[in-house]
Amino acid sequence: LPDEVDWREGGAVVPRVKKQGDCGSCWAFAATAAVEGINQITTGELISLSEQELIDCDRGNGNFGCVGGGAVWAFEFIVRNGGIVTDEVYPYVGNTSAACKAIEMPTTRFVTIDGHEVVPEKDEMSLMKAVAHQPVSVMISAANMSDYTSGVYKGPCSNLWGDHNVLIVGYGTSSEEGDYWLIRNSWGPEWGEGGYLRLQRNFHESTGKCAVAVAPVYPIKSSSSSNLLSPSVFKLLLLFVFKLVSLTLL
Amino acid sequence: TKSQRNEAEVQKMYEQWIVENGKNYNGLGEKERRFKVFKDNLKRIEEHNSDPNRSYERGLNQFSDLTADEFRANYLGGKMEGTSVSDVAERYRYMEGDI
Repeated sequence: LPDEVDWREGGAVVPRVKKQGDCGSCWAFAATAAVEGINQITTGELISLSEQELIDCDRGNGNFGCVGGGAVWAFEFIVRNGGIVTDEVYPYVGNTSAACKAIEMPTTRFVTIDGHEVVPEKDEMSLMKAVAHQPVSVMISAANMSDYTSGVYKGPCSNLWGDHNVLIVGYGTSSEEGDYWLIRNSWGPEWGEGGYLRLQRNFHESTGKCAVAVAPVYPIKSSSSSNLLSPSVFKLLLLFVFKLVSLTLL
Repeated sequence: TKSQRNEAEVQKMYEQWIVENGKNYNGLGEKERRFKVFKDNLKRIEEHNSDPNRSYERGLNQFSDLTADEFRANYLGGKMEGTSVSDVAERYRYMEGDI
């Protein structure tokens, strides 16, 4: 496996570090970032996606807006929903006051996934192999990380199962502090290392440091699953092509 | 040492932090209450950063006037149910010698 991976250099991470504000919507940011990553890796297009659509529309199946949730259920919603739109069309407001907006899918760009899978739990080597292929959503126990500014975080950790959903976008080794996971957070670019955290990797506990290896999950997407044209626009195009062909035949 | 900063100096840091982070407190006494929390957080930061063996730095930021409970209530939100990890896949299972 490569010694170092950084999907930001690979172009699979939206450069703007997003900010959840005082809303417990970390799960939505971890979900959109994971889908942005796999979509770029399979289609070459980096498209910034809508957390607010998840907050407003993915309700009750494990996710509860600003109260909390998990990216794993957001992936299931995105499959059921037939895709997720961009945050340009459905911008983030950071609260759950609005109802789910019925987005005009025919004219809107959206991204689809085929499902999700879970990395073998409590196995940092398998997690490393997964991250070498794509960004991976994880739960970490982050209650003690509010004033982290730089370096490789080695604790204290607030619990053993995780309370904050983030995205691993790479890994590496620091000469002074050893192996680390490179983690994208959703507390804005002023927090941590430009919005990112480096968390100790290859911890002697199988759970990983701060529960990072307890339940890593990633979206799956085959390169064939198109996602830039919605079905109805596709039909319109098909109709148009038939029209053209029939006109030329007449 | 830094941790024996006098009150006036911490107060000055607090005023500067308020400007930098665009804070404005409405409730009566809210600013003073927040100052106490800010002082506790600053103390924790300086204690941590004074450890020569530390592997990371702590510092003042947008959360520095929040208690640990307030921070936890507003900015975490990850929920984990055992059921959600039922579909563990073999795709990325690491085998010795994997390239």
